[in-house]
Amino acid sequence: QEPLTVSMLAAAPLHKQKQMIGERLYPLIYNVHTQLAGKITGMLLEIDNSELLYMLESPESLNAKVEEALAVLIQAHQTMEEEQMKV
Amino acid sequence: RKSTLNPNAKEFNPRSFSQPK
Repeated sequence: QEPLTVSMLAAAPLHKQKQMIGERLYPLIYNVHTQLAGKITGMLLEIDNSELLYMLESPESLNAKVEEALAVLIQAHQTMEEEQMKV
Repeated sequence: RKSTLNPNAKEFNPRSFSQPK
């Protein structure tokens, strides 16, 4: 599969650009975090497209971002659990 | 440092991704 380029994205309407990047990100994340791939991909897609394109080409920065997203998800889940315990 | 990632982001639904067999 040829790498996703800026010109390919620029040719697409804005709302389609996130879907296009997501289709590339998802399989990479699925390999590492199968159950959370959809959630993590959704979180990363809020990052601006230029940084996302860079991450698609550099696995270590993608992995770092994925681990950050995972940590945020776990933190949010723990906070929610604590809130529920307080009630 | 605080992460800028949003845990409530909308989940992404892949269209073209086929689950590996």
